[in-house]
Amino acid sequence: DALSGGDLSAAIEEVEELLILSDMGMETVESVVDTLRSRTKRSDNAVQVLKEILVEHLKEVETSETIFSELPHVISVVGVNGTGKTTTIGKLSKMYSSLGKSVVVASGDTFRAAAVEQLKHWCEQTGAEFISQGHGADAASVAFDAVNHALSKKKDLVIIDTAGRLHTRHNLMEELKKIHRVVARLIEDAPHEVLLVIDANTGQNGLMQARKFLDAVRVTGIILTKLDGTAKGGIVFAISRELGIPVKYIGIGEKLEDLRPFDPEMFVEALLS
Amino acid sequence: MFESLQEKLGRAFRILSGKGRITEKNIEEAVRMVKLSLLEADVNYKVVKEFINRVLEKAVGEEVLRSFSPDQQFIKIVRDELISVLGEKISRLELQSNPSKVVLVGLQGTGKTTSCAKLAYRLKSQGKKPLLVAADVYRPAAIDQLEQLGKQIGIPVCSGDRKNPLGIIRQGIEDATRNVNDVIVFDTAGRLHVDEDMMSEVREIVKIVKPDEVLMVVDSMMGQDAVTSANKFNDALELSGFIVTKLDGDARGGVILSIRHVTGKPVKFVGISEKVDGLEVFHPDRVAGRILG
Ligand SMILES: Nc1nc2c(ncn2[C@@H]2O[C@H](COP(=O)(O)OP(=O)(O)OP(=O)(O)O)[C@@H](O)[C@H]2O)c(=O)[nH]1
Ligand SMILES: Nc1nc2c(ncn2[C@@H]2O[C@H](COP(=O)(O)OP(=O)(O)OP(=O)(O)O)[C@@H](O)[C@H]2O)c(=O)[nH]1
Ligand SMILES: [Mg+2]
Ligand SMILES: [Mg+2]
Repeated sequence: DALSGGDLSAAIEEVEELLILSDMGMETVESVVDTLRSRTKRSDNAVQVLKEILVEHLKEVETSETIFSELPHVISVVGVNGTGKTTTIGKLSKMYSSLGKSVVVASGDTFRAAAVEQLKHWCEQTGAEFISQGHGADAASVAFDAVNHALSKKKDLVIIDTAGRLHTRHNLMEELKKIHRVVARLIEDAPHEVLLVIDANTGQNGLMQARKFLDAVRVTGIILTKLDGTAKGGIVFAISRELGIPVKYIGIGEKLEDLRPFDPEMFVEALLS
Repeated sequence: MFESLQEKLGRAFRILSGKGRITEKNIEEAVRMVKLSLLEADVNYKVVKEFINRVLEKAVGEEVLRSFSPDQQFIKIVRDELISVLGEKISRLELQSNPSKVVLVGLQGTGKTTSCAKLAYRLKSQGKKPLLVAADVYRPAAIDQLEQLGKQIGIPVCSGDRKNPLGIIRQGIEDATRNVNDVIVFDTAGRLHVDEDMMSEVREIVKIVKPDEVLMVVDSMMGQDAVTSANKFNDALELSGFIVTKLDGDARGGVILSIRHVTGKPVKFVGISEKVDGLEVFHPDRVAGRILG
């Protein structure tokens, strides 16, 4: 019986190791491997079947292109420290500007040293309008300012930068909720998108981050950064499996053009290479 | 179910030994549980395999099978082995020369700039006269970031012409000599271990500085791939140790076991908050408990 043949089980063991090394997490790996075993008849097509299983997984939570349901469209960018939020906002503002949208950026990290200067630099490069109240201001007040400005000046898009925060800090998670509440006072459905930025190097804690941020605010998508390194970002499988949050974009470098819409097939190809 | 590994193992041994004496099969089950727990904690897969083999050898050698409390003896073997790999005694900074020089390196966003300020603050509170050198010319406002932190803690920051990293570090060494600083802490740009140009730049920086310490700053929530970058940085620069950051989060921190195991270099400090006083000396036993979960 081919399924109990040495070749297939050796192939499956190799697959298991590859998936674990990609940060997919034991539970998710076991479920994928079980599916693989039940669908693969010979070891020579195991990789192809695996690709199909993984792509299916990601397509289950895939969402369509972002449409601005009303103007301004408001995006809030959140996540733990150092994942690439500020840089990604630079990239998003470039992407939307080149699509002809008028972009307003809210300098919502009023805490970290030189966070305002860092974001200001990106806005100068992309031509996005930069709204800031300086270091030490109230983050919710800056977000309110930016959305208010966009409303009165009929701008297309507001992107809110927020300070990196560990999901274990209750008061910081409460501050994030407050930023969103304040913005919703101006536009009921805002923020229309809440993008959680996750570093592709992150291990199983990435799942905990997603759970906690989702508990606090309505996370609508993930941006997976630093995929130009050697980490595979397999944690997104565990996140989409358990929480149903789709990956919207990937970061593949430190420059403004280094952002791509998420492509499940390409992502799985890279993961298995 | 928030059961600690110790409780899980205890339960497994009791259930399995309920029918009489402990068997080889019980040990296999215990090993499987430890393996799962370490993988959940982000310890690298290959490191887990090697670690488990060492534990098995010890378990056989110490005749856990014949012990009165096999679960406790087994977990003790695991814990002791973990602590011995993590580093038995707390490792300190080796500052031999005058001025002594410490260079911080690592991947993007791990906490290098913040850790430079924390280290300088710690050295100042120990009576030293540190100088900070801002050699990251790539990230927007990176130099501003270190300058602002330096101002907060009353420590001077050298930024040279703000354009050329090698020029900046040479300026820093000159300034330190002129102002009689006894220790210099150098911040460098985040870089990928697969970026040839940036790796050759950091090799050049280390060659010019001839530092007493080259510390790689690693994020405690990193997963399986951490060993790749740790190995590459260690091969390129001969690291003297690590700083592991963001331990105030709830990542289990298995990356610490991995990087320690594959490079043999000690973890010298851990970052436990975003503030300048958020740096602690590495305690292997505390981290062991955290990794085991
Ligand atoms: N290689 C690579 N580096 C990235 C990517 N995205 C961001 N970075 C780098 O990661 C580092 C941190 O980026 P930031 O944008 O400051 O991250 P952040 O989440 O805003 O950080 P905090 O606000 O401090 O929490 C910077 O050095 C960026 O250049 C990416 O896709 N690839
Ligand atoms: N909670 C917590 N945050 C930390 C710690 N260390 C650094 N951070 C935060 O992590 C983020 C990144 O820190 P940086 O010092 O800018 O990191 P970096 O390695 O210099 O980043 P690049 O220069 O872009 O590579 C910032 O938001 C810091 O405040 C820590 O120990 N705990
Ligand atoms: Mg930021
Ligand atoms: Mg830095």
